[in-house]
Amino acid sequence: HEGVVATVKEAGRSIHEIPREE
Amino acid sequence: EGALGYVREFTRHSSDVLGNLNELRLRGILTDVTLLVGGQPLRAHKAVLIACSGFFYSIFRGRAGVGVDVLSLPGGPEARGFAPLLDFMYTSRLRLSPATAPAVLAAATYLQMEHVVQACHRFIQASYEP
Repeated sequence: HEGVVATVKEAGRSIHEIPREE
Repeated sequence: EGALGYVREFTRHSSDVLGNLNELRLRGILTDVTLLVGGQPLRAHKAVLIACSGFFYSIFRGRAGVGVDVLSLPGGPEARGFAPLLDFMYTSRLRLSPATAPAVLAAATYLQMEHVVQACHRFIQASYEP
């Protein structure tokens, strides 16, 4: 698997948050 | 050894992307089609519509779909079922009540959203049970 040894879960946000409409 | 590594799976990525797409919709950013439902305009992204609905897939998939800027959907009593479906596409949450479920069912049938159709049927059936 091309050197991949583990899958690590990231529970936090993955991308920036678009500001909510006011 | 240096080639060994990890896959980091961001478990909430799909919902983060969907949440941002919904905010773009609400702010009218990069929306590329207006759905006219009973004269009421609903702005949306074709890419989201085509990903969620067999009807929109058949409308937008070809080159002809690029030029479609405004699309009229059926009005009448069923019209109020479309807005909850659009919200569902962008949030994964389907708001149903005994009063709205028949309209949402009709709209979902029209838009060829089979899984939502089934969910509406289950909801309506359960609401009849004591």
